[in-house]
Amino acid sequence: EDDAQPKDEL
Amino acid sequence: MNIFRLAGDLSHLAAIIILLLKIWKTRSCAGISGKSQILFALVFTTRYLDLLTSFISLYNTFMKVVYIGCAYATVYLIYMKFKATYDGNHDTFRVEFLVVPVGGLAFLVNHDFSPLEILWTFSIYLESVAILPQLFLISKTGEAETITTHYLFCLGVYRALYLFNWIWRFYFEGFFDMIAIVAGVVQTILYCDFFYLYVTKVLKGKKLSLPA
Repeated sequence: EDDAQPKDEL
Repeated sequence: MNIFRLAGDLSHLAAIIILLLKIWKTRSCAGISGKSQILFALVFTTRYLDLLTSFISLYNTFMKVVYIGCAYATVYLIYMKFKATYDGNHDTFRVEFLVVPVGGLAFLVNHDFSPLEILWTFSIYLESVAILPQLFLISKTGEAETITTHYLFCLGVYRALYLFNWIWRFYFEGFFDMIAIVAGVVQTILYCDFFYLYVTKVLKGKKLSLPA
């Protein structure tokens, strides 16, 4: 499962 | 940043501004679901709490502030300034049927069980269905003003463009966020029926009206 990412998207 | 992402953001911005201007210029929010607008304000508020914790870019911060500001301005115009024109009798979608399950799902399916991450997940899930009160209102009244359909079109196109952005990012950056992608697909599908009506009616100069 993918990890939490910094949210650069809006 | 790629062209789909930028176009998506600008489409989103256009939608928000079209709606604000429509209400402001006509001094009326007839045909607009205040409930959907409250949900969008809630979406932006819960998603952009990271404004307080991390800086990503000037673009990122600027757009977030504009989206939040416009969302609350829209809610203010509907429920305060132009309250007399608000279509409350038709805006009867039960939002608790969206917010409660979405809140539960955000607790169960998320990337990380932390407050900010759960709120972000909540906002992603909620955004995917936040337009339902607006679509419900249109189905009840059976029609929508043309400017309202332009708003909905831009809002729907925004998430569709994000889907292309995610395909792009998967191929060129190996990036994917399953929560955002699944919710984004759901969100885009909800607009398909509307897209069909927009292309077959509004773009041919007719008003959007549904059969009785």
